[in-house]
Amino acid sequence: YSTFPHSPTWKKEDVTYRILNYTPDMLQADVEEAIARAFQLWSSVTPLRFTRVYSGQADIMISFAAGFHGDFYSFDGPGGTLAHAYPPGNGIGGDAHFDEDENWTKFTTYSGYNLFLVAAHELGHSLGLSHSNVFGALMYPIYMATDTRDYQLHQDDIDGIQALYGPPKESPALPTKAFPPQEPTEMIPAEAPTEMSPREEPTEITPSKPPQRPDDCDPHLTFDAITTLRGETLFFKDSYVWRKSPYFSEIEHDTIFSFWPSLIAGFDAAYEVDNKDRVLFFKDDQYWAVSGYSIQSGFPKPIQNLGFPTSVRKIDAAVHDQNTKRTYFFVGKQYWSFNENTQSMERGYPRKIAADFRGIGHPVDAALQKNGYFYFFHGSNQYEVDIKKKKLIRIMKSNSWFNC
Amino acid sequence: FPVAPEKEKEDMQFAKKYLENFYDFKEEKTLFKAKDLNQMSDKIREMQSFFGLEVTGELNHKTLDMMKQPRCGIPDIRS
Repeated sequence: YSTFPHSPTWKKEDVTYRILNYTPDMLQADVEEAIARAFQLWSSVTPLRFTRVYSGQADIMISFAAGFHGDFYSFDGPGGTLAHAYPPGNGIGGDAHFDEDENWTKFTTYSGYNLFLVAAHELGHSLGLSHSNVFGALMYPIYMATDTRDYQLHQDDIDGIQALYGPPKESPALPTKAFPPQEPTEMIPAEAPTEMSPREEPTEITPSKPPQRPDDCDPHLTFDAITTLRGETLFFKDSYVWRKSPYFSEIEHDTIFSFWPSLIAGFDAAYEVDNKDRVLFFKDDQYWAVSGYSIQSGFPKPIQNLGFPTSVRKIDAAVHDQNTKRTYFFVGKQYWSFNENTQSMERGYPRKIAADFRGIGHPVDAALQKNGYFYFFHGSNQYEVDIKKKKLIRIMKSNSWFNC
Repeated sequence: FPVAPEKEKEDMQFAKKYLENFYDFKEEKTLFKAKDLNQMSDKIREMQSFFGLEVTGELNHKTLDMMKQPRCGIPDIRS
């Protein structure tokens, strides 16, 4: 953890806060709850008590604004900087500003930022903490989409705030009200404060362990999805991706997180539309579009947007044919053909895979077009097919691309 | 990944602004381009070290990707 220069703190235990305005993205009551819960996180590990006021000057003034908003740190539109807050002090000291150009949400979703999580981080600044370089700590500078239903502060956060204010006295203080509120708002039903149990030996908080990393040359290796990307070929399995590049001889093996931290691993399918520098990832009934590392805004979208009937809840594999500008989607023993030019599913589909792809009589796990051939992966085997001649060329191990 | 060429310059500008915002990088308008690039490399090293990335001083894809993550607007390092 770290504190601001000269470690400014509030020289009192009773700190007031006021919510100056609201985001239209959420119900006012949800905004108030998120803020109150964020304060409760800090009051539960310090002697501090937070009281909401409804008028006049409070120690911590909370507001939503976009772009330039009266201080020297303008916001930057969607993404990038989400919010900022000032260390304890007079005037703007302690104040927390949230970028209204973001989509604020009550829960952790793909399509927005969880207000409770961001507010808890910013209020850490309002109390005097600066950033932590401990991955998983609340005061880590980067937003980590986390399940907040039973959110616990990282030991690093607790060490930092208690270095400034010490531990709580008897029981965690809950945010209280100073005046009869103008609008009746329900006090957040918090569990009765329990005696602060001596914390077990802090376990290092690490992201949930990804499944065991598969061995590149395991003859039983199977894949979830395969796609090209800017001349490289990416093979996906669970939370891992193998990268085969024409520029380097060895195969790089990474986590999907290291390329797209906000995408959930375990893709069902992926394909590249190379002339648009765009790769689409599919998981269950949603899909995302990325360009390099950047996830395009407005995603995820439902796969029905592509023309699938609601009866299709996920797809097994996808591959784009650069020659015909058609993308083939494989579901069970059938497949669809999608016209990338007209952005619509072609008529007369679905058709049986076996009818048009000789020798492929079973569901497809992943599909790839390379060197003029199609490669269909099923379990630990792949089938090389010349679709012009409608001929199965050969059958190989799925990981034959890894120079085993 | 291979970087689409027109993006390289754009990425450099983005990185400069990021380092100014969060790592107290000050681009001095010096005649000596090399000096300016060295200062930027130093700041890239600071940022890579903060996030536990391989400290190379180069704007590689992992570094750029980390810069593009949604984050708090408060600097990580301040003078």
